[in-house]
Amino acid sequence: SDSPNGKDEL
Amino acid sequence: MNVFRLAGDVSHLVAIIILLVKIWRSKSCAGISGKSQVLFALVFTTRYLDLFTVFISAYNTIMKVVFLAMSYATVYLIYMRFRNMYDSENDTFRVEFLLVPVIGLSFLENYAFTPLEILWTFSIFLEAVAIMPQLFMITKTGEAESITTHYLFFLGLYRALYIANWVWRYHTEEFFDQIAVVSGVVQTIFYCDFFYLYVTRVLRGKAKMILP
Repeated sequence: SDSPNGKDEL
Repeated sequence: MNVFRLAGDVSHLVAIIILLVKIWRSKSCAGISGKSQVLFALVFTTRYLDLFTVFISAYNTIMKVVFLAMSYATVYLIYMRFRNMYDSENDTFRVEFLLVPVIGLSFLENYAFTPLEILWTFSIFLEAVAIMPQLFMITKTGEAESITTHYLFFLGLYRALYIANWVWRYHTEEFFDQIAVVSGVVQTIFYCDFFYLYVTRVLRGKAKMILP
């Protein structure tokens, strides 16, 4: 799942 | 992952590949701001330190490694391999005017006062302005080769698609990353003037984009 501050984005 | 995000990442990848291939095939980096490319390498380096701390997905890891490798390859080509063609006389943007405020802001406005978070925030803020030396160079020389403008177009498209991605994520998963979204919007605004010139000049078959 996604980390709170968008660290799944590049 | 949604279609805007994927298309944004692909645009980003295409932009970087266009630049690398252009430099490699023409054996020249004329008209390319080495300073912008160093700033982008710094952006990737400070943002992707989490490669060592968290695993998000194979896609995430592979893309991060590819972006890092390609940004360093670009810097290598400009400053080492084809440095004779590097247009340093026109690449005169003072990067300290970007770095000092960006470092200051990342200490002031972040999600947690830890080294990794501050560096991540620094990378987000720096990415927002990293293209300025390149745009400054085009303004100074008054022209850009069409391949350079294709590179900038895909870089701007990547930013615009990320905004669509955030709108989508806000509505579907109530996701909202204030630092990334605000800097992302600011970053996209820098490309608007360029987009206009790109559509009105380059897409109408001009070999070069000459500024009015």
